[in-house]
Amino acid sequence: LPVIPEKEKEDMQFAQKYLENFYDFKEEKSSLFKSKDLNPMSKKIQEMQSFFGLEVTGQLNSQTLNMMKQPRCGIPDVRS
Amino acid sequence: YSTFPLSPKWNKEDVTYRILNYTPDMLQEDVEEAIAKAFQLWSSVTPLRFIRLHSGEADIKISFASGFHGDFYSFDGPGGTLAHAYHPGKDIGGDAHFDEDENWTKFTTYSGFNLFLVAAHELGHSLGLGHSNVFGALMYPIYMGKDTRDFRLHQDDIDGIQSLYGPPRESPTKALPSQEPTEKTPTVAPSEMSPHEEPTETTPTKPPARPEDCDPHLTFDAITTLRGEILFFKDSYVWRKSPYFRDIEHDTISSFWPSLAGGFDAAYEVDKRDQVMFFKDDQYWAVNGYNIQPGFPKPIQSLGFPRNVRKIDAAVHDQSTKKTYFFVGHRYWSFNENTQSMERGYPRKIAADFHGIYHTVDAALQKNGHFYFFHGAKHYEVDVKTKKLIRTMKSNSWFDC
Repeated sequence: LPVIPEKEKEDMQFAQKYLENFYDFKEEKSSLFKSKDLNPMSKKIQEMQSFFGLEVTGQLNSQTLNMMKQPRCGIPDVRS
Repeated sequence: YSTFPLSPKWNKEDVTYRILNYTPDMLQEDVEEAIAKAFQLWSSVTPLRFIRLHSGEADIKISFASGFHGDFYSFDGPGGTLAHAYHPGKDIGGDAHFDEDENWTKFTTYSGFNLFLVAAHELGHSLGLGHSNVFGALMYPIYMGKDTRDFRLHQDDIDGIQSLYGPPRESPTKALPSQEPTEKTPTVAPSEMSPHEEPTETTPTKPPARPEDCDPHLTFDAITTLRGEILFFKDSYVWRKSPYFRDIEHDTISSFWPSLAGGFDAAYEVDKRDQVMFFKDDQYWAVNGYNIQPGFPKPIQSLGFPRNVRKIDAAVHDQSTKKTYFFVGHRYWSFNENTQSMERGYPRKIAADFHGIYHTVDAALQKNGHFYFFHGAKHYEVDVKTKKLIRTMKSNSWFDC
């Protein structure tokens, strides 16, 4: 659906929190080495999309974000 | 299905539970009944028996709490996380916590979350199950409001729990319906939340195939505008016509709104509120973009319909007058969106006010100063101001057939 641009940053932060809670995402805070992956959440988004049967793009598209906003159980879907 | 790492389980058949406190949202007896029925779901497919304790240490301790509540996983206010539970083990192992900031209910049609459904899911964790990625399984992580009468575990749930505990001593490994409370719950169509499964079956049913765009017999259940685009609904399918791209996009309702996947009877947009209202049977939802507004679904009677109106055929909003027209059979109502009330003098006959429209309306749309009323495989262009018929077209003419 058409997007309101200023919400995009909010959505990314929401998605990061979701992936931390349920998909064991850990943001690399200070690293001596530059990450090769410019979108560190991409793999975790893929994992989440695969779990829910969404199209696996690694991108935070509208369907993925909407799935993240559904009321749910607090237990992670994957675990370390 | 999945289990926790190393598949922890209770190494005994008699498992105790205790309800430590109660939510003020429900009567205590209703809480106790929901919990008991949730345990019964699992005991019916395993050798396990669940014994309630009223004091002392129990294996599974059930409590309601909000925000931070003494473990590392604080709750988050209304919505979001509803509850969590720990796998079998000592102390906190097996315990189930429910977010008190949610509105807990024994129903599945009004605002709030059905305690029986959430408890049954959490107790699956208390017994050792992780989440399932099978849509329709109880252990699927997303809340899916379903009719709880004759509720049955999905075969995936049974396979999972029996991988830990085996089948019950005397019964086969097929799903049995739970013995549900005798109270009559408000009406909800069993298929409206999940097109893939009826509550009385353990295997998903096949949804009807998507009709072809240019099928001359194509009909629609509901149509609405949304942020400049037009969405056409038929069963669980969506055709999306947008000024931003050339071709008609094919989607499913669940790709936009997973909890409304079953289909709609009517829909309309109130553009000044950036809201779309969806109707199914005797309920309706308000949606902003992808988000279903809190407090929904609500009964259509809250809009002012009499009790004998059990569903809406079609609805269309007139942006110029801020009136919404609801079509039911050969009559229609006029609803004032500013005052949020039905106008006096309704219902009226459709044919009396919309000249040339002599039949019922399956779906309706307002676009470019015209109403479009769909009936069967045709639709009728009507001038919004004069309410006179301008021309008749095929329903699929919007798809450049």
